[in-house]
Amino acid sequence: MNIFRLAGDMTHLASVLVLLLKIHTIKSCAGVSLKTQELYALVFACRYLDIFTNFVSLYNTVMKLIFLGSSFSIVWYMRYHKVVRRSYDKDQDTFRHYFLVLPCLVLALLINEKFTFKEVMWTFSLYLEAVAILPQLVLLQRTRNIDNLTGQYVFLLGAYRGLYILNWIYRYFTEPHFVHWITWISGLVQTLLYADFFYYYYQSWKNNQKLHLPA
Amino acid sequence: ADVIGEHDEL
Repeated sequence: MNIFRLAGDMTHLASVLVLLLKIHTIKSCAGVSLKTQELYALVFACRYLDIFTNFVSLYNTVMKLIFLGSSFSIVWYMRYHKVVRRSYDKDQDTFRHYFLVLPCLVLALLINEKFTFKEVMWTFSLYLEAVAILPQLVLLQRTRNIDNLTGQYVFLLGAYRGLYILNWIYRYFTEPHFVHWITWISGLVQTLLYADFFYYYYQSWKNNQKLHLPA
Repeated sequence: ADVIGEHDEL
């Protein structure tokens, strides 16, 4: 464990807690894409299949439980909670996220480190996580102005990915055999997707304006 | 301790 990875995990944890806090306290999910949340729940479900069979560390297991619990409860809130669901604007959140799932699955079947069920599902979860933010970014473009909690959520998610890239660089230089091209490339693609959001987020922060993305 | 070979990252 290195500081970049710990900071990355904490930032990732903060992003889901910010979102859960927003939804739980103000009982609203305005501006949040349910499609992105469903994709994240699927990502964690496919990635943590080995949660009970492959014990890495207590930290690892606890964090997996937190990510699974938070992502599924966010989906539950947005789908079934009688107050929260009313604030979900489904006619704006129209990204056909099923079109993301299939190509990621096919790609995982073609490009993986080991052709086993668990490994293919793990690789599928990596590719899917790389594109899972797209419905949320499209929704932000549509709704133009972003309430600062949703903005913080996307910002923290991007920061977590950026920190993970530093973690991979660190591990590459400190652990001789640590080479995971698949993880690195999909992680890089994911981080690049945030780049333009970061640009507008920084601009709005610098000019102390309300953050809005160009149409 | 990071488990060698297995996926030890979240």
